[in-house]
Amino acid sequence: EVMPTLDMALFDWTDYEDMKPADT
Amino acid sequence: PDPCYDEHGNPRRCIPDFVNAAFGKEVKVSSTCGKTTRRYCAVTSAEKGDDRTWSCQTCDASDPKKYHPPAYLTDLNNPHNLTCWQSENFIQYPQNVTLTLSLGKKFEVTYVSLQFCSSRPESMVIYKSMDYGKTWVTFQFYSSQCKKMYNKPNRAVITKQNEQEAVCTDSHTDMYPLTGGLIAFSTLDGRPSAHDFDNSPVLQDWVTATDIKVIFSRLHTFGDENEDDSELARDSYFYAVSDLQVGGRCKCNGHASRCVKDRDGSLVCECKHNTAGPECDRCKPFHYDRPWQRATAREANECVACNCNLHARRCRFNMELYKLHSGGVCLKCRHNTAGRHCHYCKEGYFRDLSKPISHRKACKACDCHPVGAAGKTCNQTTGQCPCKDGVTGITCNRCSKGYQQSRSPIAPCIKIP
Repeated sequence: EVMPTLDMALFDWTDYEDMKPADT
Repeated sequence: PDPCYDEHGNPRRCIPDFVNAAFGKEVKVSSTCGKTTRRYCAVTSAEKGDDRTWSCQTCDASDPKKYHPPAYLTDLNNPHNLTCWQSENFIQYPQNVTLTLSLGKKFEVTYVSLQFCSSRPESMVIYKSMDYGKTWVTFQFYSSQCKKMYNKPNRAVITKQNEQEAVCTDSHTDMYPLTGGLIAFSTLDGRPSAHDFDNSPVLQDWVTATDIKVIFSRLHTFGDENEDDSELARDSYFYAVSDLQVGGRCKCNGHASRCVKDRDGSLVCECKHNTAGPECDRCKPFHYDRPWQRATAREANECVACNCNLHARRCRFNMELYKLHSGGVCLKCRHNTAGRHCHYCKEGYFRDLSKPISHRKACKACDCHPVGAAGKTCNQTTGQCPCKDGVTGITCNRCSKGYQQSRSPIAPCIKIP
């Protein structure tokens, strides 16, 4: 059973703008 | 076959042929007779104690048959048809006559010889330059009065401490023979370390020259130059040389078997053993794995290429590392490699073990997930990135079993309740 890859669109970047990858 | 390598292709010491380095070269002289037609006379009979008789001729630069140009010093020496350069008459101490010869490159000089058409000088000095005529050092003094003329002792003993000093000797300073006398200076004569020349940097330096200069300081005379009718006598006192020789080898430090003209006509060694420079006195680019050394009879001491696994074009030498094993340090490793031999992958890359280290794609990017991985550096050999809690995969791009994705980039995977 292969787990789905992490979906970057689901993350809440409100308090982590500096961590957000440029291409997200 | 190349003399610099044996029949198995292994490097071995090689040296250029022994030549007369002066042959055919231009000699600059401070005086040549004939600019204005002038009589000169040669004493024809003058056994000791006899009356002298002269035969006189003219020196005339405009008449090839009566000219005595500097070119005759280094032209083909035909004993049956001697050609002699000749100075003007009676240039007597303190005036002198200077001959200067540029060899065109560094030579290891074995001897300097002069064959005279006149009587030999009463005093003369041989100099050498090692920097193409910028500075000069004395090579040898000749005088029947060493102390008075050059403030040097006659025939001083040479010791290990002063092997690089010029000696003054009264040998070869006899006025006779009045013509055909020879002065030959052997650079290693009487030098204690001569028998072990290979291991004597002092003597290797001593015999090295780019230019030779000979200064004739004092004419031999019969002492009649100041008598009443001394004109005839004075016209018989001049310097004349038929052959100036500089015997030696093109200096290549044991790394070349011959010298050739390069693109701009300069004489250079045809360097082997991965050496470079006009005298093969350094390693060629990228061959800095060990320090340059002169070749010896036992050891060629060739330069060795740096080992950069085909990932660098330049390297430098490091003595401390050389003492440990080898001295080459690669510069600007490419293809995401690193280390003094570009032998591992730089941070953020890992080894693709399906390819040799010298392959252009031997290193692959870790590609760690920007959120799931705790860092960008993966394991050098497996490529495994460091994953955050609950995250799995080589690049940390999935949640582990029993976990689910959250909305927080700090804890991307949380346990399923």
